[in-house]
Amino acid sequence: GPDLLAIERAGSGVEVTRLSELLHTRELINKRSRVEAALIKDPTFDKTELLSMGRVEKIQRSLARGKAMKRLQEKEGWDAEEYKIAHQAAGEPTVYDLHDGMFIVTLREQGTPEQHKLFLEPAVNNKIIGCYAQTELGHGSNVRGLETTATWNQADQTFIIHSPVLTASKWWIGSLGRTANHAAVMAQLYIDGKNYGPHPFLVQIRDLKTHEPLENVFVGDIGPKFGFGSMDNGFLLFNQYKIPHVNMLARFNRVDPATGVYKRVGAPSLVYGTMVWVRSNIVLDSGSSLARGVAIAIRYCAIRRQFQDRDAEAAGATGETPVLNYKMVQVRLLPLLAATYALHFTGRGMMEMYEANQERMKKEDIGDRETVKKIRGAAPEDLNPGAEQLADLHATSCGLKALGSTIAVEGLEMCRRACGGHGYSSYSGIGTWYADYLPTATWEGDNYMLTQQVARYLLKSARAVLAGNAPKNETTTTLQFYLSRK
Amino acid sequence: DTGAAFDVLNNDADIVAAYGWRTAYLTFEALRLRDKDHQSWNSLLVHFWRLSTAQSQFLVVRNFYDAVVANPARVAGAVGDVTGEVLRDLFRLYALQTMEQHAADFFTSGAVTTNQISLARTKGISNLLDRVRPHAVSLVDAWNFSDFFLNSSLGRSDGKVYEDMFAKASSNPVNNLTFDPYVDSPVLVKRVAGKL
Repeated sequence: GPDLLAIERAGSGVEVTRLSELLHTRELINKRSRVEAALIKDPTFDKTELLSMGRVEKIQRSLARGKAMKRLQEKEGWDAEEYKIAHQAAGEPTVYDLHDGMFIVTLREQGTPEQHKLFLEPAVNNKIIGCYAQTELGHGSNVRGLETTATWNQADQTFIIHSPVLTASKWWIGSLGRTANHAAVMAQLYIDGKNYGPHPFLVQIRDLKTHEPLENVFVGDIGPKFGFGSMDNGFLLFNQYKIPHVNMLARFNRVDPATGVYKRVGAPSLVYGTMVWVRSNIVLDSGSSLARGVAIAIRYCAIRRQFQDRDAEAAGATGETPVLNYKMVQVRLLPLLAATYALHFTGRGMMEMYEANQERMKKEDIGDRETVKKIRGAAPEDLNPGAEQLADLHATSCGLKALGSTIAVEGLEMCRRACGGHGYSSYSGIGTWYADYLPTATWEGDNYMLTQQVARYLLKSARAVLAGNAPKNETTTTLQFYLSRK
Repeated sequence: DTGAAFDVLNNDADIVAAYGWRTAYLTFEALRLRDKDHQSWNSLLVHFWRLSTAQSQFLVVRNFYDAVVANPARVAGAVGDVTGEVLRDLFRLYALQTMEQHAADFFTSGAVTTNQISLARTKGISNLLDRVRPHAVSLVDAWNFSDFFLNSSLGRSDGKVYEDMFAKASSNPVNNLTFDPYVDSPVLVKRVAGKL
């Protein structure tokens, strides 16, 4: 093995260090080294036993690893990027992932300054631990179909959170099963019998001292699943559960406590910006996620010798052939190797577009209130004329998230199978990673569902091109070029 | 001479343009089906999936082109001439392989001919596999994954695949169980201290 890889490396003129720096930057590479060195020193992050653990042991271990990682973050002074690197290097999700990745983000994006003081600060300091409770047992990605209700009660100025039917149970909520003591709950807002659609509410669900569920809250873990064994995914039901007025996250919409009147106060196009950011990250990560499997499979196939090349045998050669020399292996692995680079550069381009758009939105105050009045449930391109670039970005992020994660998911399985029998061993390093990566094809929009968003945007762009009133962007330029040349 | 809109076998910019052409063709086809033929949204979902996939593949190919092909001097300055050329081979391999897998769309749209697809398959992709093969290990090394990160016997950077497989198998906890295989015995299994 060692000699064979050395021969492979010696036979290539690729400048590995410079290429690494092109992909990641020297600064990121150094950060990775520092973070991994800290993890390796801590026995909590030893990976020897992980692959033989059952679900219950995994969850217990995940809690220990999660706590250790948060302590290390403080001790080492890691920034957000270094903390993310630590998560990736640790090899498994921890029970705090949704607290860090969704709960805090939701509070930050959708809370008012007053709510930041009340909820965000303790969340950031891990004084309260939360999750983002949107999905329900009977409703996956369709947020408008949610059944949990939040009814405004003018008499004592509270909201009553209630799960009217079994299918209203929050389900699949990461970090909810056993970890969270708070939840950002999406519920249908009712005022005087009128439905105002789904809105976010901050709800305490467990006692901060005993960690027992509070009265009229029914909460627990949903059980074993494919991959993600180290995460507690939860269910949650409410029985006429009261929360104070201040617990409705009110950056964009609020209820006047004195009059009970519903008001819009912000620009929901910024929420679309968050979704675009999350999906852009998925695109960027899809390249490196696939590269994990490709790196393993290519190194192994360069070492593994099996059978003899038929023509070489006829020419009198002896010895077995490196598996990677077979065209049937090359055609499966080398295009995937190319795809890792393609996705990485695409993800980087996507992030640059996102950042440029955020800058532009800040300058132009996109989502002006005049237009916002009209747009309950509207798509981003309908928000106002200035949001066209966001619409393009939204569609692009939907389509690329779907394509990138599909390529990575299917590619990882291809890599595992290219490793032959040993690909089935957990020690290959691909199977467990594949199982943990697989949900990416479903969360943040199911990959098949998302394609409708892209098609809707393209159809709208095509109509605008035919009508002669299309905004100038890459999509419309491509469509116009086709019309002019076909 | 190509008999099609684009020379995808000899011109990298034409590869990108062919992807854009195919997307535009599928877009106007979907528009016709929806607005003129008044087909239901549900009946068009499969077409929409194909359209979205085409659009996203176009964006991936265009981004990859911009990063490694459009400005060869910049790439060579960053990674050297040899590596720059290997990256351009990776671009062609990804773009032609994806095109070959979706050949029907490209052919139907008039972006390429069947002969071009056939040549891409028999010569283009096959030659590119030969060109990329010697650099495969270096190209995955450049991802800079540590052994701690990969946690893989097969993908160890030092190549000690079989030694590591054997060591991990030997020390796995199932080997610390003592089995009582006799069916009449009430004891099934117990843990014992000690190693294999």
